[in-house]
Formats: sequence, structure tokens, C-alpha cells
Amino acid sequence: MNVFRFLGDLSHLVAIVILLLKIWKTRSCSGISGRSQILFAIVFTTRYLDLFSNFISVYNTSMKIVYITCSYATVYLIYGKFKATYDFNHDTFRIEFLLVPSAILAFLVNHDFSPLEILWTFSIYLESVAILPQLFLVSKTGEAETITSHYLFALGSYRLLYLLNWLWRYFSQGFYDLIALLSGILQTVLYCDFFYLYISKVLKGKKLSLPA
Amino acid sequence: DNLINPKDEL
Repeated sequence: MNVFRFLGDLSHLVAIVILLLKIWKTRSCSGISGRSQILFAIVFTTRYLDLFSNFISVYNTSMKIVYITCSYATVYLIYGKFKATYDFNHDTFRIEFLLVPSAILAFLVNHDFSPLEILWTFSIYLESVAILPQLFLVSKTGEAETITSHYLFALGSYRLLYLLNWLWRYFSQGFYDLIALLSGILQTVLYCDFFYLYISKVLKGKKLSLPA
Repeated sequence: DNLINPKDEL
């Protein structure tokens, strides 16, 4: 494992924990898209079905379990415990517009036409666009709490670091996977606008608000 | 064949 891969995993973990803590400490999930969180729970579930059939390392297995557990806990906090604070009115992105094309594409473009492989491919495609309901919510309300911005920055950085990891693996091991690579590029591109706002505003101590 | 899935990744 190279440093980019490790930092990517760490960044992903930090994002997930920031979100859980934010909801738990403020007793509120306002400004958070429950729909994006449902998509992430689906992503982890369909990607990590090999959890018990394909052992790689203790690190790998524990991270998978942590990611899955945290994503379900987040969905529970939003739709269960702190439901009263959930922003139903603004979180209106139609997730079937992401789920259906990802599923169709996974059937058409994959490495192997087998159930586990199609589900893995589906999770890669879905993850690349799963943040859209959250970005849509931020654009609809025109602002994001600073802690939500940190969450989005850590989550966006994770795939960017994975891209560097894949670049590294390509040159050192001749390893590449076009499905993961192209999806990873799309996923990172979707955050570009946000990265710009984060660096130009949030890091200078201002709240992230969109120009009217 | 180097076109393997990065299944060792997360």
C-alpha cells in the first residue's frame, strides 16, 4: 500500500466520522442530504459483499466493517433518531436518476458478467455520483455549515488521493482498472466547484455561501 | 494480465 492509498482511506474515514460526530453533537442533521447517505450505504453494501468470501488483510476487513457500520448508523440518525431536524423540503434530488443508469451501465460495461462483479461495478458507478443529492441540497439552500464543508472536503479528497494511488500503481506495477479510474475521475470532477469554494472561503474563516 | 480489479482496495 502506498502513501496516497493510505491517505485516501484515512480521508474517507475522517469524512465519515466528521459527519457522524456533527449529527451526534449538534443533535441535528440539518443541511445533510439523507438521500446521499442512503446511496453511500448502498455503495458499501454492494461493494463489500466479498467481505466473508475474499479475505485480503485485517486492515481491509476492519475498514470495510467500519465503513458499512458508520454509513448505516448515519442513515439511522437522519431518518430515525434526528428525523425532526431532517431537511425534507430541500433534499429532493431524485435518486432513481442515479440508481437506474448506474445499474444499467453496470450490466453493460463490466469486467465479468457475474453477480458479484456486476454489483461491484454498480457500486463504483453509483459512488461516483452519490454526492450529487448533497451538492444539490447545498446549492438549493445556498450555504453549508463549516463542519459540513469539512466533511465534503475530506470526502472529495479521498477519491483524488485514490487517483494518485492508481497513477502510482500504474507506473510501479503496470496496474490499472479503467472502470475504477474513469469513475474516480468523474467523482473528483464533481467536487471541483466545491473545492474552489472551500479553499477560497472556508479556509479563510468564512462560511460557505453561494453567490446569489 | 494487468487489467485486474483493484479488489484489494476499499
